[in-house]
Amino acid sequence: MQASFSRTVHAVDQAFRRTFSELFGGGRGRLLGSNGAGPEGGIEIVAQPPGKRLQSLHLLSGGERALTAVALLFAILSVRPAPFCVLDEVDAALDDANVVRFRDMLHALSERTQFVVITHNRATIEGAAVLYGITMGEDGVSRVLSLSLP
Amino acid sequence: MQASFSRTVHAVDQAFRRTFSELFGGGRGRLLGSNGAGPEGGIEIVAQPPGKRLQSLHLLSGGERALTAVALLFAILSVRPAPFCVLDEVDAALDDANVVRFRDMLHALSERTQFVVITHNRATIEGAAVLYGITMGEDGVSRVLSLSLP
Amino acid sequence: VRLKRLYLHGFKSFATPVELCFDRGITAVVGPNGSGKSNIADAIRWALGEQSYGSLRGRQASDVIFAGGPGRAPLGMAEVSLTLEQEGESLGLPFTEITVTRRVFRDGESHYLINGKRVRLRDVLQLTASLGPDYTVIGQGLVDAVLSQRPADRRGLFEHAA
Amino acid sequence: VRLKRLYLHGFKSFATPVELCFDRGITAVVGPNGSGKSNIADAIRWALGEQSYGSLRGRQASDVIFAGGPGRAPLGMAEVSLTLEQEGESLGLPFTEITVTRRVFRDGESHYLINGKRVRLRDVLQLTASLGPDYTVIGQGLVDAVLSQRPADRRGLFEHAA
Ligand SMILES: Nc1ncnc2c1ncn2[C@@H]1O[C@H](COP(=O)(O)OP(=O)(O)OP(=O)(O)O)[C@@H](O)[C@H]1O
Ligand SMILES: Nc1ncnc2c1ncn2[C@@H]1O[C@H](COP(=O)(O)OP(=O)(O)OP(=O)(O)O)[C@@H](O)[C@H]1O
Ligand SMILES: [Mg+2]
Ligand SMILES: [Mg+2]
Repeated sequence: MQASFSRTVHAVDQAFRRTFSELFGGGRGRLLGSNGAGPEGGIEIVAQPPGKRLQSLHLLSGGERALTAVALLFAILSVRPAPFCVLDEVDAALDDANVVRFRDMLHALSERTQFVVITHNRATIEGAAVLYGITMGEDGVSRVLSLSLP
Repeated sequence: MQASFSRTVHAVDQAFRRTFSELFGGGRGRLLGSNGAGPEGGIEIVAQPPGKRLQSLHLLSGGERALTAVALLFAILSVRPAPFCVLDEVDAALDDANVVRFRDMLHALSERTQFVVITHNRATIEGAAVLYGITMGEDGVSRVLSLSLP
Repeated sequence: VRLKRLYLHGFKSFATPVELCFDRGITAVVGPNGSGKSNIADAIRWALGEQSYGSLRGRQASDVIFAGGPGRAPLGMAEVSLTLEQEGESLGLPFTEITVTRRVFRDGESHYLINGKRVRLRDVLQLTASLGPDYTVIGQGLVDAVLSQRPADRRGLFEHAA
Repeated sequence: VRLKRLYLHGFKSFATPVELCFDRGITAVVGPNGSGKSNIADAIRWALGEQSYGSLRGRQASDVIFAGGPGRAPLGMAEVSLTLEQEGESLGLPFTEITVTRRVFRDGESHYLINGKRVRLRDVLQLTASLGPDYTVIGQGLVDAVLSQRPADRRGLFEHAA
């Protein structure tokens, strides 16, 4: 159990280095095992956005936190692809440049994982193959419209 | 103390009814005193978006929660205008129609309260008189640019 | 394995039956605030066997059943079906299409079905365990929750991936 | 009372001195993720006397001092000045312009100044009490915190408004 856990952490760390610097357009991401390899060992996340010094996670901005978390999720998905993944407004805090890098990586991962993405971001919508619009009637009932893509 | 507290709650409730239905384009907002008027009495918030039945706060959507909170803040500001107020991405969860209503009410309140609004939303930026752009250099240092408005 | 179809009837704001078909790649879901988008994410988690009503923004089981609206009576039942398509038998069952159905009634009774046959919750959880439950649905506002966890609490995420 | 100017030097990512002048109406602050926008909101709260470093996303007092960057040495001090303009003496001091300054040094020493004269924290808090401190700065991601509070905890918001 322990050996396979350490192997997984190592593989996800390798993937995280790549997803982090691709999503941030530079910088360094690392995953480190803490407290030894025993059963109570944890996982430290190191995130160093481009042009910044190494700092602790609580100093990251709102958008940097969201992008770091997405980089970690995408790293796990590239090591152990889940058949599908639902993302509910994970791009809400991202600026325009980061949304585009997020969309592009989503597209690359969608070869092996299906994504259902709930979003208000135009750039994310443009990357989808199918688009559903949800409306709420005066009667408090939600309805679904299949929209054609822009 | 108690009498002035109840008067304030009543005045803010009256204002909240107006700010809620203006921001949501309909529906009902209410503030109710709970547990009697004594010192341990609390404030209940009732939010009923248009086209919905009366429900508890935890069933509201992300955007409905943000808009309800903004309606309450704006109600307090219309009863006791603070000289200035800083809003950090309070419009992040709002859809396009709600952002426009938010911007319009911000504009009306800015007669008596100065606002500093941190935002990524184009509609909110268009409502501002002065625009500052913040950039981060390769050296990890933030700099300020005064931008002209679109 | 891939996600083919989602069917909702009586689940939260979906009083009338709706069906969404999913593409192989990326499906985007858009709409105004309060229209029902996150309710769709909740429906998927619920159908996969989610037991904690708090993580579905509810307080009790009946919070997922359509509670009525202006001119609309409350319903007595919520039902969600999720259809998966598999190559081979990676989900451990000899069918190409597998439909997981969950129902709950106002009196609290719960039904779980696989391809129309009543099963136990344990059977559903066994089926969905291989889908990577910890990272299948990332809820609104929760994307950076993993950064706030203590290092030891992050193990779960990796053990599932192991 | 109105907000005229904000001056930062050495506060968080603002290593070089910057000044923002505010308009009577609405001033918008924009920029990429991580550029320093929320640091400006933190600077205003800090200058007004905020004592809890946790609510400034820090762990200790020195977290607000520029900690260095690629090719940039850390600084030894953080300073923020906020200039307010008043009609009459609503802030209780006989000046048209009132500048509140706060400094902190790496050794933990803190200075508070009003119009260049050293004062105590108590004097600053007395001055800013009339500005409605509970709703002067709404932090990122915290707008709906009031909805999660228990009813009794919301009294504070109204007492300040009373
Ligand atoms: N059991 C129920 N019966 C009827 N309506 C319900 C029920 N549970 C939730 N709702 C409704 O669903 C709405 C919330 O939907 P949801 O959270 O999916 O919105 P959303 O599209 O994600 O919006 P946002 O963009 O603001 O996040 C609420 O307004 C609530 O009235
Ligand atoms: N003491 C410090 N010294 C140097 N840099 C600091 C210090 N404290 C915070 N920072 C930097 O400030 C950055 C965060 O800035 P801030 O939170 O203001 O970003 P933002 O513009 O609000 O971004 P977002 O749009 O993502 O919310 C972090 O990347 C961090 O490196
Ligand atoms: Mg939502
Ligand atoms: Mg910010």
